[in-house]
Amino acid sequence: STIVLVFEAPVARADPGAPASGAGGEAGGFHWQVEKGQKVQVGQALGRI
Amino acid sequence: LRTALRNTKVQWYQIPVGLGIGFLGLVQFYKVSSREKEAQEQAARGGEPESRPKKRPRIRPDGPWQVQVMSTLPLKALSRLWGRFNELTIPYYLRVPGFKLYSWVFGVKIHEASEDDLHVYPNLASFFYRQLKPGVRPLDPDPHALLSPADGVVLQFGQIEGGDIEQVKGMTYNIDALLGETTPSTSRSSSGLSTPSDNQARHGEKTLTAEEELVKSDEEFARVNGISYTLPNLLSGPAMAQPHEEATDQSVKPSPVSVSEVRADLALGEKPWYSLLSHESSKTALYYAVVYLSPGDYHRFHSPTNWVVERRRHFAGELYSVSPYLQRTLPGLFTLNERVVLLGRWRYGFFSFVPVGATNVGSIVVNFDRELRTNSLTTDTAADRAAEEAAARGEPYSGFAEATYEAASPVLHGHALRRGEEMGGFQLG
Repeated sequence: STIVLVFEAPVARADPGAPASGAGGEAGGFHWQVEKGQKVQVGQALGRI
Repeated sequence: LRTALRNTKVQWYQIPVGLGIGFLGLVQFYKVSSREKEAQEQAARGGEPESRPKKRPRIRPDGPWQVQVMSTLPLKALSRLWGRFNELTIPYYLRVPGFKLYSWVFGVKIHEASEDDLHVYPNLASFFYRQLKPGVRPLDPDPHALLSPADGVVLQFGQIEGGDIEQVKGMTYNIDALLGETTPSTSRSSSGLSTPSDNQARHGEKTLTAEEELVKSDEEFARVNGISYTLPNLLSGPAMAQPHEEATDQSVKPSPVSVSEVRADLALGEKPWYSLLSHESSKTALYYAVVYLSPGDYHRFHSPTNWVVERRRHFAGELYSVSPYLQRTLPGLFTLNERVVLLGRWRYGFFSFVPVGATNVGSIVVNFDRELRTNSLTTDTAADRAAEEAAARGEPYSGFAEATYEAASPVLHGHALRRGEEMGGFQLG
Protein backbone atom coordinates (compact mmCIF):
# COMPACT_ATOMS: atom_id res chain seq x y z
CA SER A 1 0.00 0.00 0.00
CA THR A 2 1.08 3.55 -0.59
CA ILE A 3 0.01 6.99 0.53
CA VAL A 4 0.67 10.02 -1.63
CA LEU A 5 0.40 13.48 -0.12
CA VAL A 6 0.08 16.50 -2.40
CA PHE A 7 -0.16 19.83 -0.68
CA GLU A 8 0.47 23.51 -0.98
CA ALA A 9 2.93 25.21 1.32
CA PRO A 10 4.94 28.39 1.48
CA VAL A 11 8.12 28.34 -0.53
CA ALA A 12 11.33 28.61 1.42
CA ARG A 13 12.95 31.90 0.53
CA ALA A 14 16.65 32.69 0.61
CA ASP A 15 17.26 34.92 3.60
CA PRO A 16 20.96 35.30 4.43
CA GLY A 17 20.25 37.38 7.49
CA ALA A 18 17.96 34.88 9.10
CA PRO A 19 19.17 31.82 10.97
CA ALA A 20 19.19 28.80 8.73
CA SER A 21 16.17 26.63 9.32
CA GLY A 22 16.54 24.47 6.25
CA ALA A 23 19.06 23.39 3.70
CA GLY A 24 21.00 26.15 1.99
CA GLY A 25 20.14 28.84 4.51
CA GLU A 26 16.49 29.00 3.43
CA ALA A 27 13.99 30.38 5.88
CA GLY A 28 10.29 30.89 6.35
CA GLY A 29 9.03 28.18 4.00
CA PHE A 30 8.42 24.50 3.97
CA HIS A 31 11.44 22.25 4.24
CA TRP A 32 11.68 18.49 4.42
CA GLN A 33 13.09 16.63 7.37
CA VAL A 34 13.35 13.15 5.88
CA GLU A 35 15.59 11.35 3.43
CA LYS A 36 14.57 9.09 0.57
CA GLY A 37 14.33 5.52 1.79
CA GLN A 38 14.02 6.57 5.42
CA LYS A 39 11.69 4.59 7.65
CA VAL A 40 9.08 6.74 9.32
CA GLN A 41 6.38 6.20 11.88
CA VAL A 42 2.99 7.74 12.41
CA GLY A 43 3.38 11.15 14.01
CA GLN A 44 6.97 11.69 12.97
CA ALA A 45 7.66 14.96 11.18
CA LEU A 46 8.08 14.74 7.42
CA GLY A 47 8.74 18.44 7.14
CA ARG A 48 8.24 21.77 8.85
CA ILE A 49 7.28 25.30 8.04
CA LEU B 1 -0.68 -44.26 1.43
CA ARG B 2 1.47 -46.00 -1.18
CA THR B 3 -0.10 -49.35 -0.33
CA ALA B 4 -3.56 -47.92 -0.46
CA LEU B 5 -2.95 -46.32 -3.84
CA ARG B 6 -1.41 -49.47 -5.23
CA ASN B 7 -3.88 -51.99 -3.92
CA THR B 8 -7.16 -50.11 -4.10
CA LYS B 9 -9.23 -51.21 -7.01
CA VAL B 10 -10.31 -48.37 -9.30
CA GLN B 11 -13.77 -48.78 -10.65
CA TRP B 12 -15.30 -46.35 -13.15
CA TYR B 13 -19.00 -45.48 -13.22
CA GLN B 14 -21.07 -43.65 -15.79
CA ILE B 15 -22.38 -40.27 -14.77
CA PRO B 16 -26.13 -40.53 -14.37
CA VAL B 17 -28.00 -38.98 -17.30
CA GLY B 18 -30.10 -36.92 -14.91
CA LEU B 19 -27.04 -35.18 -13.59
CA GLY B 20 -25.98 -34.15 -17.10
CA ILE B 21 -29.46 -32.89 -17.89
CA GLY B 22 -29.51 -30.96 -14.64
CA PHE B 23 -26.19 -29.32 -15.45
CA LEU B 24 -27.33 -28.27 -18.92
CA GLY B 25 -30.55 -26.94 -17.46
CA LEU B 26 -28.59 -24.88 -14.94
CA VAL B 27 -26.44 -23.38 -17.69
CA GLN B 28 -29.51 -22.52 -19.73
CA PHE B 29 -31.20 -20.98 -16.69
CA TYR B 30 -28.14 -18.83 -16.04
CA LYS B 31 -28.08 -17.66 -19.66
CA VAL B 32 -31.75 -16.72 -19.66
CA SER B 33 -31.46 -14.90 -16.34
CA SER B 34 -28.48 -12.92 -17.57
CA ARG B 35 -30.30 -11.98 -20.75
CA GLU B 36 -33.39 -10.80 -18.87
CA LYS B 37 -31.31 -8.81 -16.42
CA GLU B 38 -29.44 -7.14 -19.24
CA ALA B 39 -32.71 -6.26 -20.97
CA GLN B 40 -34.11 -4.75 -17.76
CA GLU B 41 -31.00 -2.65 -17.23
CA GLN B 42 -31.16 -1.47 -20.81
CA ALA B 43 -34.81 -0.50 -20.38
CA ALA B 44 -34.03 1.30 -17.12
CA ARG B 45 -31.43 3.38 -18.92
CA GLY B 46 -34.07 4.41 -21.44
CA GLY B 47 -32.78 2.43 -24.38
CA GLU B 48 -34.49 -0.24 -26.42
CA PRO B 49 -33.90 -3.75 -25.11
CA GLU B 50 -31.46 -5.57 -27.27
CA SER B 51 -32.60 -8.77 -28.89
CA ARG B 52 -29.30 -10.44 -28.15
CA PRO B 53 -27.41 -9.37 -25.06
CA LYS B 54 -23.95 -8.09 -25.75
CA LYS B 55 -21.25 -8.68 -23.20
CA ARG B 56 -19.99 -5.39 -21.81
CA PRO B 57 -16.39 -4.85 -22.87
CA ARG B 58 -14.01 -4.54 -19.96
CA ILE B 59 -12.36 -1.15 -19.79
CA ARG B 60 -8.64 -1.65 -20.02
CA PRO B 61 -6.23 0.99 -18.80
CA ASP B 62 -3.91 2.71 -21.20
CA GLY B 63 -0.26 2.26 -20.56
CA PRO B 64 2.97 0.66 -21.65
CA TRP B 65 3.37 -3.01 -22.51
CA GLN B 66 3.97 -3.99 -18.88
CA VAL B 67 0.55 -2.60 -18.02
CA GLN B 68 -1.09 -4.40 -20.92
CA VAL B 69 0.47 -7.69 -19.87
CA MET B 70 -0.51 -7.23 -16.24
CA SER B 71 -4.00 -6.16 -17.29
CA THR B 72 -4.58 -9.67 -18.55
CA LEU B 73 -4.15 -11.04 -15.03
CA PRO B 74 -7.25 -11.11 -12.81
CA LEU B 75 -5.52 -9.10 -10.11
CA LYS B 76 -8.69 -7.85 -8.45
CA ALA B 77 -10.15 -11.33 -8.38
CA LEU B 78 -6.93 -12.59 -6.84
CA SER B 79 -7.05 -9.82 -4.28
CA ARG B 80 -10.64 -10.68 -3.33
CA LEU B 81 -9.81 -14.36 -3.14
CA TRP B 82 -6.82 -13.54 -0.96
CA GLY B 83 -9.05 -11.43 1.24
CA ARG B 84 -11.60 -14.21 1.63
CA PHE B 85 -8.84 -16.66 2.45
CA ASN B 86 -7.47 -14.37 5.12
CA GLU B 87 -10.88 -14.02 6.69
CA LEU B 88 -11.05 -17.73 7.41
CA THR B 89 -10.90 -18.38 11.12
CA ILE B 90 -7.60 -19.86 12.18
CA PRO B 91 -7.79 -22.72 14.72
CA TYR B 92 -7.19 -21.36 18.20
CA TYR B 93 -3.93 -23.17 18.87
CA LEU B 94 -2.42 -22.24 15.49
CA ARG B 95 -2.95 -18.50 15.91
CA VAL B 96 0.05 -17.69 18.07
CA PRO B 97 2.62 -19.68 16.04
CA GLY B 98 1.04 -18.49 12.79
CA PHE B 99 1.09 -14.80 13.69
CA LYS B 100 4.58 -15.10 15.16
CA LEU B 101 5.79 -16.66 11.91
CA TYR B 102 4.17 -13.86 9.92
CA SER B 103 5.72 -11.29 12.25
CA TRP B 104 9.15 -12.89 11.88
CA VAL B 105 8.91 -12.91 8.08
CA PHE B 106 7.58 -9.37 7.67
CA GLY B 107 9.07 -7.69 10.72
CA VAL B 108 5.90 -6.96 12.67
CA LYS B 109 6.47 -5.38 16.08
CA ILE B 110 4.01 -7.47 18.04
CA HIS B 111 4.72 -5.75 21.33
CA GLU B 112 3.27 -2.50 19.91
CA ALA B 113 -0.11 -4.06 19.16
CA SER B 114 -2.98 -3.12 21.44
CA GLU B 115 -3.73 -6.78 22.09
CA ASP B 116 -0.97 -8.70 23.83
CA ASP B 117 -2.83 -11.98 23.47
CA LEU B 118 -2.53 -13.09 19.86
CA HIS B 119 -5.37 -15.55 20.36
CA VAL B 120 -7.74 -12.59 20.17
CA TYR B 121 -7.17 -12.21 16.43
CA PRO B 122 -9.37 -14.81 14.72
CA ASN B 123 -7.64 -14.52 11.35
CA LEU B 124 -4.84 -12.82 9.47
CA ALA B 125 -7.13 -10.04 8.24
CA SER B 126 -7.85 -8.87 11.79
CA PHE B 127 -4.19 -9.19 12.77
CA PHE B 128 -3.18 -7.20 9.71
CA TYR B 129 -5.59 -4.40 10.66
CA ARG B 130 -4.46 -4.39 14.30
CA GLN B 131 -4.47 -1.28 16.45
CA LEU B 132 -1.53 0.08 18.39
CA LYS B 133 -1.20 0.63 22.11
CA PRO B 134 -1.96 4.18 23.16
CA GLY B 135 1.16 6.31 23.28
CA VAL B 136 3.48 4.20 21.14
CA ARG B 137 3.33 6.75 18.32
CA PRO B 138 3.84 10.16 19.93
CA LEU B 139 3.09 13.09 17.68
CA ASP B 140 5.78 15.63 16.92
CA PRO B 141 5.08 18.52 19.30
CA ASP B 142 5.79 21.23 16.72
CA PRO B 143 2.41 22.45 15.44
CA HIS B 144 4.08 23.56 12.20
CA ALA B 145 5.30 20.06 11.41
CA LEU B 146 3.70 17.93 8.73
CA LEU B 147 3.39 14.46 10.23
CA SER B 148 3.87 11.10 8.64
CA PRO B 149 0.43 9.60 7.98
CA ALA B 150 1.57 6.00 8.42
CA ASP B 151 4.37 3.69 9.34
CA GLY B 152 6.45 3.02 6.26
CA VAL B 153 9.28 4.15 4.06
CA VAL B 154 9.51 7.53 2.37
CA LEU B 155 10.04 6.63 -1.27
CA GLN B 156 9.84 10.06 -2.84
CA PHE B 157 9.24 13.63 -1.87
CA GLY B 158 9.82 17.01 -3.38
CA GLN B 159 8.29 20.00 -5.07
CA ILE B 160 5.96 19.61 -8.03
CA GLU B 161 7.38 21.23 -11.12
CA GLY B 162 5.06 21.85 -14.06
CA GLY B 163 2.34 19.60 -12.68
CA ASP B 164 4.49 16.46 -12.68
CA ILE B 165 5.21 14.21 -9.74
CA GLU B 166 8.30 12.06 -9.82
CA GLN B 167 7.49 8.42 -9.08
CA VAL B 168 11.13 7.44 -9.18
CA LYS B 169 14.12 9.17 -10.67
CA GLY B 170 13.32 10.21 -14.22
CA MET B 171 9.85 8.63 -14.19
CA THR B 172 7.04 11.09 -13.71
CA TYR B 173 3.28 11.21 -13.85
CA ASN B 174 0.90 14.10 -14.08
CA ILE B 175 -0.86 15.41 -11.03
CA ASP B 176 -4.17 15.62 -12.90
CA ALA B 177 -3.89 11.92 -13.67
CA LEU B 178 -3.41 11.19 -9.99
CA LEU B 179 -6.04 13.47 -8.50
CA GLY B 180 -8.47 13.71 -11.40
CA GLU B 181 -9.43 16.54 -13.68
CA THR B 182 -10.84 19.60 -12.01
CA THR B 183 -14.21 19.50 -13.79
CA PRO B 184 -16.06 16.35 -12.79
CA SER B 185 -18.76 16.67 -15.44
CA THR B 186 -18.66 13.01 -16.40
CA SER B 187 -18.16 11.52 -13.00
CA ARG B 188 -20.78 9.29 -11.50
CA SER B 189 -21.21 8.42 -7.90
CA SER B 190 -21.28 4.67 -7.66
CA SER B 191 -22.07 4.79 -3.98
CA GLY B 192 -25.17 6.89 -4.41
CA LEU B 193 -23.55 10.05 -3.15
CA SER B 194 -24.30 13.26 -4.93
CA THR B 195 -21.99 14.70 -7.51
CA PRO B 196 -21.80 18.39 -8.35
CA SER B 197 -23.48 17.75 -11.68
CA ASP B 198 -26.20 15.73 -9.97
CA ASN B 199 -26.70 18.55 -7.51
CA GLN B 200 -27.18 21.05 -10.29
CA ALA B 201 -29.72 18.82 -11.94
CA ARG B 202 -31.68 18.42 -8.73
CA HIS B 203 -31.83 22.14 -8.17
CA GLY B 204 -33.02 22.73 -11.69
CA GLU B 205 -29.89 24.60 -12.62
CA LYS B 206 -28.64 24.37 -16.13
CA THR B 207 -25.42 22.59 -16.80
CA LEU B 208 -22.66 25.11 -17.19
CA THR B 209 -20.73 25.32 -20.41
CA ALA B 210 -16.97 25.41 -20.40
CA GLU B 211 -16.95 29.19 -20.75
CA GLU B 212 -19.44 29.62 -17.93
CA GLU B 213 -17.40 27.29 -15.79
CA LEU B 214 -14.43 29.52 -16.45
CA VAL B 215 -16.34 32.63 -15.42
CA LYS B 216 -17.62 30.83 -12.36
CA SER B 217 -14.17 29.64 -11.54
CA ASP B 218 -12.91 33.21 -11.46
CA GLU B 219 -15.40 33.92 -8.75
CA GLU B 220 -15.28 30.78 -6.70
CA PHE B 221 -12.02 29.11 -7.45
CA ALA B 222 -8.39 29.94 -7.38
CA ARG B 223 -6.00 28.00 -9.53
CA VAL B 224 -2.40 27.13 -8.97
CA ASN B 225 -0.39 24.73 -11.06
CA GLY B 226 -3.43 23.28 -12.70
CA ILE B 227 -5.39 22.54 -9.53
CA SER B 228 -8.48 24.45 -8.57
CA TYR B 229 -9.80 24.95 -5.09
CA THR B 230 -13.06 26.23 -3.73
CA LEU B 231 -12.59 29.45 -1.84
CA PRO B 232 -12.73 29.00 1.91
CA ASN B 233 -15.86 29.94 3.71
CA LEU B 234 -14.54 29.12 7.12
CA LEU B 235 -13.14 32.56 7.80
CA SER B 236 -16.41 34.26 6.96
CA GLY B 237 -18.70 31.81 8.72
CA PRO B 238 -21.82 30.05 7.53
CA ALA B 239 -23.21 33.05 5.72
CA MET B 240 -21.02 32.32 2.74
CA ALA B 241 -22.14 28.74 2.44
CA GLN B 242 -22.54 27.55 -1.13
CA PRO B 243 -26.16 26.63 -1.82
CA HIS B 244 -25.77 23.15 -3.14
CA GLU B 245 -26.89 19.78 -1.91
CA GLU B 246 -24.43 17.50 -0.26
CA ALA B 247 -23.84 13.85 0.37
CA THR B 248 -26.63 12.56 2.50
CA ASP B 249 -24.92 10.02 4.71
CA GLN B 250 -21.45 10.71 5.84
CA SER B 251 -22.23 8.71 8.94
CA VAL B 252 -19.30 9.59 11.18
CA LYS B 253 -19.48 13.21 12.12
CA PRO B 254 -16.32 15.03 13.11
CA SER B 255 -16.03 15.59 16.81
CA PRO B 256 -16.61 19.13 18.12
CA VAL B 257 -13.00 19.12 19.30
CA SER B 258 -11.78 18.43 15.76
CA VAL B 259 -13.95 21.15 14.29
CA SER B 260 -12.92 23.79 16.77
CA GLU B 261 -9.25 22.87 16.66
CA VAL B 262 -9.06 22.72 12.90
CA ARG B 263 -11.03 25.91 12.56
CA ALA B 264 -8.71 27.69 14.95
CA ASP B 265 -5.67 26.36 13.14
CA LEU B 266 -6.93 27.42 9.75
CA ALA B 267 -7.73 30.85 11.10
CA LEU B 268 -4.20 31.25 12.43
CA GLY B 269 -2.83 32.33 9.08
CA GLU B 270 -1.69 35.92 8.94
CA LYS B 271 -4.04 36.49 6.04
CA PRO B 272 -6.59 34.39 4.19
CA TRP B 273 -4.79 31.62 2.41
CA TYR B 274 -6.57 32.26 -0.85
CA SER B 275 -4.85 35.63 -1.06
CA LEU B 276 -1.66 33.67 -1.69
CA LEU B 277 -3.12 31.83 -4.63
CA SER B 278 -3.15 34.50 -7.29
CA HIS B 279 -1.61 33.62 -10.61
CA GLU B 280 1.25 35.99 -10.01
CA SER B 281 1.98 34.78 -6.53
CA SER B 282 5.01 32.62 -6.08
CA LYS B 283 4.80 32.49 -2.30
CA THR B 284 3.44 28.98 -2.27
CA ALA B 285 4.23 25.85 -4.21
CA LEU B 286 2.93 22.32 -4.44
CA TYR B 287 4.86 19.59 -2.66
CA TYR B 288 4.41 15.84 -2.62
CA ALA B 289 5.51 12.86 -0.57
CA VAL B 290 5.11 9.13 -1.16
CA VAL B 291 5.06 6.76 1.82
CA TYR B 292 5.17 3.03 1.16
CA LEU B 293 3.70 0.59 3.70
CA SER B 294 5.27 -2.86 3.66
CA PRO B 295 3.21 -5.94 4.62
CA GLY B 296 4.46 -5.97 8.21
CA ASP B 297 3.66 -2.35 8.95
CA TYR B 298 0.76 -1.00 10.95
CA HIS B 299 -1.83 -0.47 8.22
CA ARG B 300 -4.00 2.34 9.52
CA PHE B 301 -3.38 5.87 8.39
CA HIS B 302 -3.68 9.12 10.33
CA SER B 303 -4.14 12.76 9.52
CA PRO B 304 -0.81 14.48 8.86
CA THR B 305 -2.07 17.88 9.96
CA ASN B 306 -5.17 19.85 10.89
CA TRP B 307 -7.17 20.04 7.70
CA VAL B 308 -10.63 19.87 6.18
CA VAL B 309 -11.58 17.17 3.67
CA GLU B 310 -14.01 18.67 1.23
CA ARG B 311 -14.47 15.85 -1.25
CA ARG B 312 -13.32 12.43 -2.20
CA ARG B 313 -12.78 10.89 -5.56
CA HIS B 314 -12.73 7.15 -5.92
CA PHE B 315 -10.83 5.82 -8.91
CA ALA B 316 -11.78 2.17 -9.38
CA GLY B 317 -8.63 1.51 -11.40
CA GLU B 318 -6.77 -1.76 -11.12
CA LEU B 319 -4.84 -3.33 -8.28
CA TYR B 320 -1.23 -3.74 -9.22
CA SER B 321 1.38 -4.27 -6.59
CA VAL B 322 2.94 -1.02 -5.39
CA SER B 323 6.17 -2.61 -4.24
CA PRO B 324 9.28 -0.47 -4.75
CA TYR B 325 10.33 -2.81 -7.58
CA LEU B 326 7.16 -2.20 -9.56
CA GLN B 327 7.32 1.49 -8.83
CA ARG B 328 10.70 1.51 -10.53
CA THR B 329 9.55 -0.52 -13.50
CA LEU B 330 5.93 0.47 -14.10
CA PRO B 331 5.52 4.08 -15.22
CA GLY B 332 2.54 5.94 -13.79
CA LEU B 333 1.72 3.14 -11.38
CA PHE B 334 -0.19 5.35 -8.96
CA THR B 335 -2.39 6.71 -11.71
CA LEU B 336 -3.43 3.18 -12.72
CA ASN B 337 -4.17 1.68 -9.32
CA GLU B 338 -7.38 1.92 -7.39
CA ARG B 339 -7.14 4.92 -5.13
CA VAL B 340 -9.20 7.25 -2.99
CA VAL B 341 -8.32 10.90 -3.45
CA LEU B 342 -9.31 13.07 -0.49
CA LEU B 343 -9.22 16.73 -1.47
CA GLY B 344 -9.36 19.63 0.96
CA ARG B 345 -7.45 22.45 2.49
CA TRP B 346 -5.20 23.26 5.37
CA ARG B 347 -3.81 26.42 6.82
CA TYR B 348 -1.56 27.05 3.84
CA GLY B 349 -3.95 26.16 1.04
CA PHE B 350 -4.65 23.02 -0.92
CA PHE B 351 -4.16 19.64 0.74
CA SER B 352 -4.79 16.15 -0.62
CA PHE B 353 -4.34 12.69 0.81
CA VAL B 354 -4.28 9.71 -1.57
CA PRO B 355 -4.28 6.13 -0.28
CA VAL B 356 -3.36 3.85 -3.19
CA GLY B 357 -4.49 0.22 -3.12
CA ALA B 358 -2.42 -2.84 -3.96
CA THR B 359 -3.10 -6.42 -5.03
CA ASN B 360 -2.03 -8.01 -1.78
CA VAL B 361 -3.97 -5.54 0.34
CA GLY B 362 -7.04 -4.54 -1.57
CA SER B 363 -9.54 -2.47 0.33
CA ILE B 364 -9.16 1.12 1.41
CA VAL B 365 -11.27 2.15 4.37
CA VAL B 366 -12.08 5.76 5.22
CA ASN B 367 -13.58 5.96 8.70
CA PHE B 368 -15.81 8.94 8.02
CA ASP B 369 -17.14 7.62 4.71
CA ARG B 370 -19.07 4.42 5.23
CA GLU B 371 -20.57 4.54 1.77
CA LEU B 372 -17.19 4.17 0.14
CA ARG B 373 -16.65 0.68 -1.25
CA THR B 374 -13.28 -0.13 -2.72
CA ASN B 375 -12.13 -3.33 -4.42
CA SER B 376 -15.77 -4.11 -5.03
CA LEU B 377 -17.35 -5.92 -7.95
CA THR B 378 -20.29 -3.54 -7.78
CA THR B 379 -17.99 -0.55 -8.06
CA ASP B 380 -16.23 -2.07 -11.04
CA THR B 381 -19.52 -2.66 -12.82
CA ALA B 382 -20.68 0.87 -12.05
CA ALA B 383 -17.40 2.29 -13.34
CA ASP B 384 -17.69 0.29 -16.55
CA ARG B 385 -21.24 1.51 -17.02
CA ALA B 386 -20.25 5.12 -16.40
CA ALA B 387 -17.46 4.77 -18.96
CA GLU B 388 -19.91 3.38 -21.49
CA GLU B 389 -22.40 6.17 -20.87
CA ALA B 390 -19.70 8.79 -21.21
CA ALA B 391 -18.56 7.19 -24.47
CA ALA B 392 -22.15 7.17 -25.72
CA ARG B 393 -22.39 10.90 -25.01
CA GLY B 394 -19.10 11.43 -26.80
CA GLU B 395 -17.41 12.68 -23.65
CA PRO B 396 -14.19 11.51 -22.07
CA TYR B 397 -14.67 9.47 -18.90
CA SER B 398 -13.10 11.12 -15.89
CA GLY B 399 -12.60 7.74 -14.26
CA PHE B 400 -13.81 8.55 -10.77
CA ALA B 401 -16.88 8.76 -8.60
CA GLU B 402 -17.05 11.85 -6.46
CA ALA B 403 -18.72 12.73 -3.19
CA THR B 404 -18.57 15.83 -1.04
CA TYR B 405 -18.40 16.15 2.73
CA GLU B 406 -19.85 19.61 3.06
CA ALA B 407 -22.73 18.33 5.20
CA ALA B 408 -20.29 17.04 7.82
CA SER B 409 -19.63 20.54 9.11
CA PRO B 410 -21.71 23.51 7.99
CA VAL B 411 -19.02 25.85 9.27
CA LEU B 412 -15.96 24.29 7.70
CA HIS B 413 -17.77 22.87 4.66
CA GLY B 414 -16.03 19.57 4.99
CA HIS B 415 -14.92 16.92 7.41
CA ALA B 416 -12.45 18.32 9.92
CA LEU B 417 -9.47 16.20 10.88
CA ARG B 418 -7.03 16.85 13.66
CA ARG B 419 -3.34 16.07 13.33
CA GLY B 420 -2.71 12.48 14.27
CA GLU B 421 -6.37 11.50 14.14
CA GLU B 422 -7.01 8.07 12.64
CA MET B 423 -8.55 8.44 9.18
CA GLY B 424 -8.85 4.85 7.97
CA GLY B 425 -6.62 2.10 6.73
CA PHE B 426 -5.82 -0.67 4.30
CA GLN B 427 -7.48 -4.04 4.75
CA LEU B 428 -6.74 -7.40 3.20
CA GLY B 429 -8.86 -8.28 0.19
